This record gives sequence, C-alpha cells and structure tokens, in this order.
Amino acid sequence: RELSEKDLEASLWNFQVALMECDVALLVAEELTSRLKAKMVGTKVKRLGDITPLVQSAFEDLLKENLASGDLLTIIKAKGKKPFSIMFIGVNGTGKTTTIAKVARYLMDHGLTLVFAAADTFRAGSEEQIEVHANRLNVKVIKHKYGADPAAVAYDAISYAKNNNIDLVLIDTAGRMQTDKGLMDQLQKIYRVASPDLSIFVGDSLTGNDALQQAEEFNKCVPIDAVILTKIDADSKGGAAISISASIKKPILFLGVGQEYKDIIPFDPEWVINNVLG
Amino acid sequence: SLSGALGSAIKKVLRAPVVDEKVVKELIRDIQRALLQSDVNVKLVLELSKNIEKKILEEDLPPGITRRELAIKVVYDELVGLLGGDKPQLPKYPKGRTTIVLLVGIQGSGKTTSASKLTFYFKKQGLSMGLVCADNFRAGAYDQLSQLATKAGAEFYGDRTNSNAVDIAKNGVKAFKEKGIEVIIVDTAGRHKNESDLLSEISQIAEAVKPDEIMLVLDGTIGQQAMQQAEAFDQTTKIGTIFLTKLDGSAKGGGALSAVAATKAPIRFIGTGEGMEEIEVFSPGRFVSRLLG
Ligand SMILES: Nc1nc2c(ncn2[C@@H]2O[C@H](COP(=O)(O)OP(=O)(O)OP(=O)(O)O)[C@@H](O)[C@H]2O)c(=O)[nH]1
Ligand SMILES: Nc1nc2c(ncn2[C@@H]2O[C@H](COP(=O)(O)OP(=O)(O)OP(=O)(O)O)[C@@H](O)[C@H]2O)c(=O)[nH]1
Ligand SMILES: [Mg+2]
Ligand SMILES: [Mg+2]
Repeated sequence: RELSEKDLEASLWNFQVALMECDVALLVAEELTSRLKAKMVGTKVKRLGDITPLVQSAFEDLLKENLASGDLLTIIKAKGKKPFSIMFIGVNGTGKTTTIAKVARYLMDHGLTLVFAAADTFRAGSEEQIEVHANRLNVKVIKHKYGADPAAVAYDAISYAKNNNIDLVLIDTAGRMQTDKGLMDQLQKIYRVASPDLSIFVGDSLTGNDALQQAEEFNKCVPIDAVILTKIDADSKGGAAISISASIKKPILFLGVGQEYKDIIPFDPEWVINNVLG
Repeated sequence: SLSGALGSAIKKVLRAPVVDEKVVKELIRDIQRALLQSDVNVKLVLELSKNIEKKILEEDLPPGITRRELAIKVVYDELVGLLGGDKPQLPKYPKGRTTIVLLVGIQGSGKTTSASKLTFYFKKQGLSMGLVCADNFRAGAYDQLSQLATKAGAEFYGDRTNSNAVDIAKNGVKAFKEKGIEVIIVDTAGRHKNESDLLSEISQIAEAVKPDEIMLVLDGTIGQQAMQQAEAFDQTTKIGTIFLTKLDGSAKGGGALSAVAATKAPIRFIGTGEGMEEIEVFSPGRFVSRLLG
C-alpha cells in the first residue's frame, strides 16, 4: 500500500519528540520531521509493521545530510597562510577560553607554533585566565589593559605573529548575548579589523532552543566558518549539533569532553544520530 | 418560550464538540509549541497538554472569557503553582548575625558573577558581605572573584597556594566570622552530574562550613538536561534556593521549571546581564508570562 500522512503520523511524532528530548530546537525538529514526511508520503510498504523501520532509516539519512564534521589541520593547511588566525566567538560561559587552550595543545602536538590574543578586555579575570593557560602551554599571549579595544589586541597579536614567524593566532573574545546589539556590533568590528582566516562558534551542548538563535544571529553578525560544542561530558545528547548545523550549515570540528587540555575529540555525526535514535 | 428554546439550541451548537475539538487541538498545539520553545521539559509539556485539554473541554466557559483565554489561564495557574505561587518573598538576611551561602552549579552557569550580584543586592540592605573563592581549579578564578569583590564592595578571601577547596572554604568562612561579616558567600568551581568526586567535594565543603543556604546557580539557556542535573546536585546536598542566570538573552528559562520540580527549591533571583546590578527578585508570574510568549 502507499503510505498516507495518517499512517506516518505516529512515527513522525515519535521522532520529533526524540529530537526535542535530545535538545534539538523545536523549529528544527519540526522542519526535519516535515521533510521526513514529504520524503515518505507515497512510498509503498507491504505491511504497516514496516513503517517504523522505514521511517527510522530515512530519518538516519536525513540527519546524516544535515550534520557535517571537519578537520582543522586540513583547513589550516589548505589555506597555506602564515600566520593563520582563528577567532573564537559565542555567548557567555560556553567554554571559549578553555577551548582555545585545548585547541592550542592539539595544534602544538602537531608541531605548529602559536600566539594568543587576549581580546576579552571586559570580563573580570579574563586576562589572568588566558594568561594562566598561556604560561602552562608555554605560549606567548598578547594582552592590553582591561577596557582596551579588543580589535587592537587582535591586530597586535597578528602583527606579532607576522614579525616572529608564528604559525597561528588564536583570538579569544568576550562572551556576549546575541541579542545585545552593541556587543554584536563590537564583534563585527573586531572581525573587520582582525580579518581572521577562520571564525569558530563555541556553543554549550547543554543549551536548549537558544542554540538555534545563537547560531543564526552570530552567523548574521560575522560569518561562522566552523563550530565547536562543549560540555559533552555532562551527558548532553548533542541535539544542539543538529540545531546549529541545520541552520548555518557549517562543519562541527570538535567536541569538548572535559576541562583538561586533552579533553577535545573530533566530531563524529554518528554519535548524535545514535543518541537521537537510541 | 420559542426564543428560549432556540437560544439554548444555538448555545448547544456553539458548544458542540465537533466545532470545538479542532479549535481546541489547535489551541493546545500553540501552547505546547510556546512551552517547548521555552525549554520546558518535553514530558512535562505533553502532560500539561493533556490536563489543559481535559479542563477546557469539560469546564463551562465562564462569561466573557474565550476558550483560548481559559486555556492560557489554566496553564499559567498550573506553572505559577509549580513555582510556588505568585507571592514572591523579598529575599532578606538578618542583620547582626552570620549567614553563609554556598553557590553550586554547572561549569559556566554564572556562579562567580552572581556572587557579585548578591553582594550588590544585600549591601543595599546594609549587610556586610564577604566572598570566599573556594574554586582552586579554574584558571584566573581567584582574580575574577577578587576583582568583582573590589568592584562590589565586599571583603574577599582566597588562597592561591592551597590545593584543597574544602580547606579554603573552611578558612575563609572562619576568617569572615571572626571579622563579623554578616553574609558570607562561598563560590565553588563548576561541576556537573557525571563528576561524582566533584559532587562529593560539595558535600565535604557543606560539612565543613555548615551553610545556611545552598544556592544552585542555573544557566537560563539550559535545555532538557535541567532536570537530571538539578537532581544530581540535590542528591548531593539539599538545594535551598535557585539563582537563574542569563535571562537577558532570548532564552525563556523553561529548564528552571524542571529544576524547581526536582529540588522543590524556590527561584529567588534572576540574572539579567553581566553587571553586578543586573539582578532581579524572581517573579513567578512574569516568568511564566514570558514562557508562554
Ligand atoms: N565539563 C566541561 N567543562 C568545560 C568544557 N569546556 C569548558 N568547560 C568549563 O566551562 C567553564 C567556562 O569556561 P570558559 O572557557 O571560561 O568559558 P568562556 O566561554 O570563555 O566564558 P566567557 O568568556 O565568560 O564568556 C569553565 O569552568 C571551563 O572549565 C567541557 O567540554 N566540559
Ligand atoms: N548576559 C549575561 N551574562 C551573564 C549572566 N550571569 C553571568 N554571566 C556571564 O556568564 C559568563 C560565566 O560566568 P561565571 O560567573 O564565570 O560562571 P561560573 O559559574 O562562575 O563559571 P565556572 O566557575 O567556570 O563554573 C561570564 O561571561 C559572565 O559575565 C547574566 O545574567 N547575563
Ligand atoms: Mg572567556
Ligand atoms: Mg566561577
């Protein structure tokens, strides 16, 4: 028989609930479910019992189409630029500064040299924080006084890297709400002045629906080139990966799985898909 | 009379379930979608939906209220009820005595920043404030809290060389008690439900300093993990109150409902920005209205 909307209703609703319980934003869950419905309506089945496994495998394919991973070293090598600068952006407390330290360790393990730009000149303790990481990693950090222009710090760090033949500049920025126009304008200015080779959006995987808004708004402000999701070790199901990927269609490079420098792993879409289907 | 019979017949037609069911389903769906987008727990939303549907199909419409208004009122009342009712107590601590508040929560939720907000709030009540940095893990934690303490006008205690957070907490509280500080806030490192030794560190700190209040600082952007995470903290030490942060963005904070359900702890304050003055007393009514969009 040919599947009707009515036949699919129960399975589709179950999949939408599965997505939402894994922290996929409502709008994305609905969008994916309606795409799944469009795909499946009219397909022929022998028995009604075949519906769920059929929907499941179509669902799996749909999720695979909507999740992309990426390799940072490949991206860096491909551009062949020295220094190659990476700007880390995102809302407050998602793990940007800690992620910079992890990425630094990762890149240094692959023989690259780097310098930090302490371009969060606003938050209490932000400069001391990145300085501690820099000292532990034996990396130079360029910083100005609190209250200084973040764009100037980024610019300075890039100049320093150029003059000292350093491979990479990792630029830390202050956390900010995507709804704060003043701070988003400031971010745009930092981006314009620093003109980074890669901008990485750092998202907290425990975030709910707001992950969608964050990715969309940040992406309108400065183009996001890639994503890192943190705090996976807190047992997040990773639905934010789907929300973010579906909306800005950029690769997720890494997952943060703890607070130590070693706690970073390449993103594997299968992991999220298994959480949703399992 | 004829007009009376016609009148009641018309009323019956207007009340006919055939007319209402489709409208009701749509109504429930709208409310469901608003709550889901606000990060309310999925199971809770589906459960609420069943309750509303029952109530608005069975109950006679009070005069002058549409079925949509009744549905929203039913959800509003139920959620405000879950949050302890719309009579927010104005948080107060006693003068001339010592109150010890222990801040706990997930990494990055806003504990350290909220310590400065609590300082701002309670200083206005004329209370003397002391902040203890019992986070000896995070890079720059000492400097962050010390800078905030200076800005907010609180005494600060920290120990860069002590590798034992329990000791730092104990020594800090002791030092502030001796100084007669009225409100002592102990800030801790972030931790989550899977870090069992970090969670047991919380019970050790609580055992050492005997706090009057353990405040869970919860990120307002948290999604479906809110319930399990809050449960884990509550199973470690009884959570007394909740501070819900980052509500100045677009997130509605629906996860907080699960945290309240899990801990039975009231939400006392919300954070509405990065500055220390960006703190508000929690109002269940305003919170729920925002959840419902
Ligand atoms: N468990 C866990 N904690 C993490 C992870 N990544 C970061 N953290 C912790 O999250 C907290 C916040 O990290 P930061 O690096 O300060 O976050 P940020 O985005 O720079 O914060 P702001 O600059 O204030 O916006 C710290 O306690 C980190 O150790 C992770 O993958 N897992
Ligand atoms: N916009 C906004 N930002 C906030 C709010 N509360 C805290 N923040 C920011 O969130 C980020 C994290 O705050 P912290 O106070 O460092 O968080 P924490 O819980 O102490 O972090 P850990 O000690 O690493 O667990 C900082 O950038 C704060 O400025 C709030 O209500 N609104
Ligand atoms: Mg930072
Ligand atoms: Mg802190």
